Amino acid sequence: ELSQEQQAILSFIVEAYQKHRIPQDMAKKLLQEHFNADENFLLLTEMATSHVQVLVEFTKNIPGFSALDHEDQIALLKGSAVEAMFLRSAQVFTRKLPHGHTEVLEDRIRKSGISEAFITPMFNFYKSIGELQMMQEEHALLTAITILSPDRPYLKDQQAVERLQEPMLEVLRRFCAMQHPLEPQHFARLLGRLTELRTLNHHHAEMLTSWRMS
Amino acid sequence: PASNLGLEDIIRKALMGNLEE
Repeated sequence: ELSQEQQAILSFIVEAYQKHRIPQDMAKKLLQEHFNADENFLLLTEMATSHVQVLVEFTKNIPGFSALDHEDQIALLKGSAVEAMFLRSAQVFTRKLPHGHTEVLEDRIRKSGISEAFITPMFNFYKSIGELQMMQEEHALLTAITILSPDRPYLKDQQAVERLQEPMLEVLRRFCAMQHPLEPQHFARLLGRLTELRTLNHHHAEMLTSWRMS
Repeated sequence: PASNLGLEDIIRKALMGNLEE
């Protein structure tokens, strides 16, 4: 079971995760309007910017984050933005959307000029997240855990970050045990996705370069 | 537009609460 304090952390994190999301009108634009390649590029860029702004608002709600050194806050966000973005996008692709919406989204991304070599691992990741049938609580906690990675570049006080990440890991571990009693590997599988995210993050800079050139 | 800003600029602005700029 979760302690009262752990339950409070979980509710708080989930509420913040649900509250801070990309504005609906922007998401609608992505589905409803037709764009040429340049406008497509601009829209995806605006979405990425919005993703980062939403991520920062969510992160401010993670218990203890605001008390961290200001430059360390930036190092954590810079280091995790891409991973958190892929995690949030994975949720879009695994949710049951109205008929045809997933295809429109996938088509738009495939026609954005990003090279196939980067698109395939991205959709493989979305698929592997989909297989886990993650609950909203797991998404919110995993995002918080990703942000609070103590090994990000330029981080000065790693121990302070570890102290914030550990309780989140424990809440996720217990939550998994409660929700998936017949799948003892579920928690380990979730953490395994973080390793995949690292790989995507690693290739992201390369992907952007190829996209810009294209 | 925000899309011309780098990742760090967007983070710094958002941390300071200047989303409207």
